[in-house]
Amino acid sequence: EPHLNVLREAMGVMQHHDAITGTEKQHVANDYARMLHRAVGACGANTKVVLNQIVDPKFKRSGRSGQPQDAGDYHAQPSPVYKFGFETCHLLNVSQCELTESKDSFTVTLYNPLAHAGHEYVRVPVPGGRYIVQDYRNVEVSTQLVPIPESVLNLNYRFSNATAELVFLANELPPLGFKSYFVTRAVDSLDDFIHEAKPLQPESPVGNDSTRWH
Amino acid sequence: SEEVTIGNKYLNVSFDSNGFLSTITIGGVTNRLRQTFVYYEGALGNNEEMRNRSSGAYIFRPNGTEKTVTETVQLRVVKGATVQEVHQTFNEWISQVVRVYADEGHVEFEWLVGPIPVEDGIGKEVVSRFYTAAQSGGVFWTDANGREMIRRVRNHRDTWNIGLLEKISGNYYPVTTKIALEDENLRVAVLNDRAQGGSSLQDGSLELMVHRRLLHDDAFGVEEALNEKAFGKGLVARGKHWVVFGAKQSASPTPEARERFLQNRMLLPNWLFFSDVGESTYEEWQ
Repeated sequence: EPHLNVLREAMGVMQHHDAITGTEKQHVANDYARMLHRAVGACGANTKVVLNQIVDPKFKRSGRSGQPQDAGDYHAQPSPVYKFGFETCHLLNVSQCELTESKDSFTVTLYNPLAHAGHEYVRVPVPGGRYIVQDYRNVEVSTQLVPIPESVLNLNYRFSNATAELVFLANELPPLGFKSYFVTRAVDSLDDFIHEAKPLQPESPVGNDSTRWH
Repeated sequence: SEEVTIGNKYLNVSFDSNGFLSTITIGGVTNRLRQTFVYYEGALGNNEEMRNRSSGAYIFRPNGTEKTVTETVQLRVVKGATVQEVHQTFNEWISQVVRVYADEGHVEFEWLVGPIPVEDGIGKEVVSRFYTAAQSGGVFWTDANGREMIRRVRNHRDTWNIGLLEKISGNYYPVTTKIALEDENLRVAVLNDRAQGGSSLQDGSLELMVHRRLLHDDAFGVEEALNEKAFGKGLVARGKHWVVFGAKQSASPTPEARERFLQNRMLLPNWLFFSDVGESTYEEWQ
């Protein structure tokens, strides 16, 4: 409840026409962004608990139950023992996600808020290589690795190792439900393994840019 | 230097030898669909009287008509079974990805604009503009908070005879989720991922303002120019437009119905969560 109240309060402040249209002074706009980010982050705890309960109805949140965590330090608190972390990556719009860039195995869970089945082409920032994506029925999903555009790679405040996005189709997303995919970075063969061992060398451009990626 | 085409089983889009999107082909029928970026220079006034207002946080007031950003666009083409993309570079501060997913009936435009250069002391308001051959007769449609579509007519007001002093901004309207136009054959809709200003300043064309950077306050109270920065440089904005193009007489679902479903998907999107699975194998996870 305290987390939801942080978001309620932020949304209360944002009813002001300034917050909607951007006619406030810059430092006020920055403060609005700060309030919203903190509030949405605080509610990340709520979504984690709910998703863990949906995933595993027997799940009971351990750790400090019932204590209203001060949302201000929701980052600081060691999150109680969750079966699944269900982290959010807020910078997917500039192809940045620390978890998917650094882990060789991870899951992607999509929660469909609509009242009818949905689908989505998922884009996950990765440092390159080959990936296997499986759904919960052990069905392997076809994937494609797409280079991140130069103009995004060159953004002066993007701190990421990702050079490509792993793209795959998540379909049959149940209404008001979720579906998870297991993503594994594949080490195919010995030379891949050797390649893995070495830090990834930026590929030498073969021909001009367009032929390289055709 | 050659024409480039990407697409899927429903549609193909082609780019001309200068790198601009030029046509869309659906069901074997090719129609004109050109897209480019232009910008308006922000008017600079002393704000004393109405006619001397500057363009600013409260006001969109261009100084003259649009400026083009380039004559040629650099392309990089990526083709695969799941998605086909064209990465366009218009100049140092405008780029875009045009993509067609294998099983989608629309075209996605992911634009990236900024930092908008102002070394010349001129504020700039950047617009993405789509051109088609539709004979729209000055009529276009903009949504009201994602619901009702309101009929707009260029240089016209329903309830009084207007004498427009601002020929461009006087035809701009708030577009929360969609702007569209049609004639008896064609309909084109552009869905946006955030509220933007938009218009149709010539028959068959639609435009949406994606980013703006202004250097003078417009004297409506904020007493600050709309000149947002990040890390000491002008703000960079990134967003998406989705284009639904089709014959007006399509069988069900009608183009409008397809737009509505897409609008729901894009504006009430799936929530993505990521979990580290540590050393678990797939079987253990399953």
